[in-house]
Amino acid sequence: KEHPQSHDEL
Amino acid sequence: MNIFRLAGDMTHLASVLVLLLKIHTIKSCAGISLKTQELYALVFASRYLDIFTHYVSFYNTVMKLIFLGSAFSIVWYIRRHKLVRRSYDKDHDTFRHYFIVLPCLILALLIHEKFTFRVVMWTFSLYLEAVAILPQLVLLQRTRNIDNLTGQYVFLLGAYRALYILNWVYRYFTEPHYVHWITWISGLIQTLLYADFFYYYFQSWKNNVKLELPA
Repeated sequence: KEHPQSHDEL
Repeated sequence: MNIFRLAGDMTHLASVLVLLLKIHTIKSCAGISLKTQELYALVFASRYLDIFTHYVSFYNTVMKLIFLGSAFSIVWYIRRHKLVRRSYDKDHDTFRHYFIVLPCLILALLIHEKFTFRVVMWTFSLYLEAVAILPQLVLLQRTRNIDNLTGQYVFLLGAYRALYILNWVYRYFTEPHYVHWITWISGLIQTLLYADFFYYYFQSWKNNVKLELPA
């Protein structure tokens, strides 16, 4: 599962 | 990056530029809520804690710097600039910060994806951004005269959120395992807060009359 910190949105 | 995301970011950028134009050129912050601007500064400060440690792209880093820099300079202008601060409508901008900040902090401590300082702060910034517009909307309702730039500013901010929802829908269907419940629900609530404003904004546009929110 993708880590929220790696979220690429602003 | 898809077209909705880019359009959303550009609309967000445009909203900041419109506000800076009003403040810097006209030297007025009439109708602008300092409370909302301070909340946005807090939103970006807590969300972009990893700006120098977690690299995503050149685009992301530049945009983060712009949003951080503009948020703090707007707050500085309204609080410190000798001409701008005179136009600040202090008596009507009475929303209390802690009514908004405290519940968001508690919610972030309770509902998050991972219990680490950075993730909790990141989640807090999402919850806070969702409701940070409330003092501004309250101020608009109390202000009989909403000038053009203030109206455009709030409209662009709302449009940015609506475009981000389209971006999520697009990404959900095009990317594998793209599910972010916390981001989506807070983003949806944030956009719904603009529904009333949008209604009156389009009414005034259609009938070509000055924007005014009912008390």
